[in-house]
Amino acid sequence: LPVTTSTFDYSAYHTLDEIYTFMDLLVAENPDLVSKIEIGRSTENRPLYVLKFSKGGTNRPAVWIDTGIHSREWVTQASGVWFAKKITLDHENDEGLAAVLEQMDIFLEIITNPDGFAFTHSQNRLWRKTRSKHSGSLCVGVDPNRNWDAAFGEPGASGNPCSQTYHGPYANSEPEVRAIVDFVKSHGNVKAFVSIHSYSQLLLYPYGYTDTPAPDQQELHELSGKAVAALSSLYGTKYKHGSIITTIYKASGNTVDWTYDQGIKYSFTFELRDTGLYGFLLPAKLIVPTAQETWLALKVIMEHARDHLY
Amino acid sequence: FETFVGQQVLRIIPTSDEELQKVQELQELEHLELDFWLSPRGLGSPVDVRVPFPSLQPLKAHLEANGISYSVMIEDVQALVDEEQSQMLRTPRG
Repeated sequence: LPVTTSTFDYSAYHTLDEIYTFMDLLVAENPDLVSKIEIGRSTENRPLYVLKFSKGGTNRPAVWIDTGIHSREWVTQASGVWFAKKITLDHENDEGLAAVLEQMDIFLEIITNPDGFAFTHSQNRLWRKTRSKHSGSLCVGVDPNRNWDAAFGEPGASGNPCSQTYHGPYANSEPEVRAIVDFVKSHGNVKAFVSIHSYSQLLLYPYGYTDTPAPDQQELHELSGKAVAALSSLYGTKYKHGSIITTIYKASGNTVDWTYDQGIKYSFTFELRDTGLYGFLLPAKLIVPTAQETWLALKVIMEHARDHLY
Repeated sequence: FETFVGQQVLRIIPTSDEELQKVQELQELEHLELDFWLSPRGLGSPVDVRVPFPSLQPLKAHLEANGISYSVMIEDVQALVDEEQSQMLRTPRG
């Protein structure tokens, strides 16, 4: 394993243990900026770690970013690793990021679904869900992006445990989801929440469960437009933006509908590269470009949240 | 380790409401064990579906019988998984 985060290979895919080691190294190298918080345990009792980037203060307004909630979307966890290193590199030199960190904390959960991620390395590369078991069914796992208490169980999710969009037996049944719910509620001051998926090159905002526009639709649409413009400026990658239901399809019980209904105005979900020929088997050489361009969009969202605290 | 030998990912782009309806109905055919990477969302939007080997011919026949055109997006899923694995093994790990 690498002995510093400088020798870590950001252009390769890594196992769960390697990424957990990376987190520990990052914390050790940046004790005044980065800390590691365990917010819960997964179904299979793996720790759920969140990196906190903070320049001090108590319960400051916060940005939440999560990657890897769908375990097979490997470019998201890999991007999360790159984001973490990027924050430590730029927190003083990048004016925008420095200004964000002057007022806000950033929480980054890189492996949101560790059981699923470990399963993709050991058993089934294309596993997507959690690994919880359900009485009466041979099928395993819940779609953690249909398990939130936002129109839970309504159309836009499946009640079939064998489906990739199974919503689970009840809202927050998955400990991976419950841990974030508890964290967000207890923190009480999260102002922006970005949940990152792949693949189809989209930046989406609430709602997914209803076609009634979110009260902040206009601002969210303008902000997401600016964010994808920034993203596209680097490599010309084309992104669409819009509400979940109008841009893709009805999706009940999803993450950012819940966060928005909790009062987190700047709630977004990303679908990273690619629409091309690889799907979830995106070549490792595309990790860094994907992370680089996504970071530009994340900065637009974070800086807007900082300038429009509510 | 579950293998994906013989599996393909098909890309279908529905061009009419009827085609879209037919593709949406595929999601209900559980015995085919289709894995929708991109679910049906509208006319002109791609639908990507990973197809287990035993379902490949029945699905292609079903699509062709209904006049729905498709392309093979990933010819051999296992080959890509193998390539990814070998890349990881080649990565220096200290």
